[in-house]
Amino acid sequence: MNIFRLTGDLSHLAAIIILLLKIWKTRSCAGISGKSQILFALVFTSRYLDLLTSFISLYNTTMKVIYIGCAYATVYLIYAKFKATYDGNHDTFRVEFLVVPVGGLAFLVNHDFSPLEILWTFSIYLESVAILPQLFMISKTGEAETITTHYLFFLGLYRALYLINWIWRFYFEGFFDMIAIVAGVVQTILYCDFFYLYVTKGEGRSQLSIPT
Amino acid sequence: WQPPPSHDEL
Repeated sequence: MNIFRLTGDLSHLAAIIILLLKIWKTRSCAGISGKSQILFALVFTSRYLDLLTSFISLYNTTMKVIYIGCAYATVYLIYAKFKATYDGNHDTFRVEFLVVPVGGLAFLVNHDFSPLEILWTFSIYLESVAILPQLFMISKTGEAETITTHYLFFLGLYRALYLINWIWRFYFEGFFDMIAIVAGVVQTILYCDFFYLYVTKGEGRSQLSIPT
Repeated sequence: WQPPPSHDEL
């Protein structure tokens, strides 16, 4: 464990908690893409099945349980409890165009053709594009609540910190996972446009307006 | 391919 990976995990946890609290406190999921949240729940489910097979550390297990719990709680709040506030008309990204190619790629490019490893690879590839429905929804509505932009900022920051963690681990431990690194670079690149807007236009505005 | 790394990261 190094400081970049730890702050990355905490940034990820912060994003997940910010979103969950935003929906719970405002009793509304306006502006939130339920599709992205379903994809994240799928990412955590397919990646953390090793909870049942191997124990790495208390930290590792605790965080995985929290991530999975919060992901499903968020999906529940969006599609059940606060369903009336879900903006389905703007959450129209065709997720099958993400899941099918990612599923196929996981079968073709992986470290080991075993069920758990293919599911892990699927989750890595899917996570890199899972935010697209959310970014697409924001580009359609042309705006995002400030709290939603903070959620996206921490979510994008987490994988950027992981990239530094992988540089650190390669240099000090010789650890190198091409699949995670390539997917992590793609994932972080997808946030660049948002990062630019967040930094340049985030200050003092109630809404982040994105030119559509 | 190198052997599957033990995925110790989240």
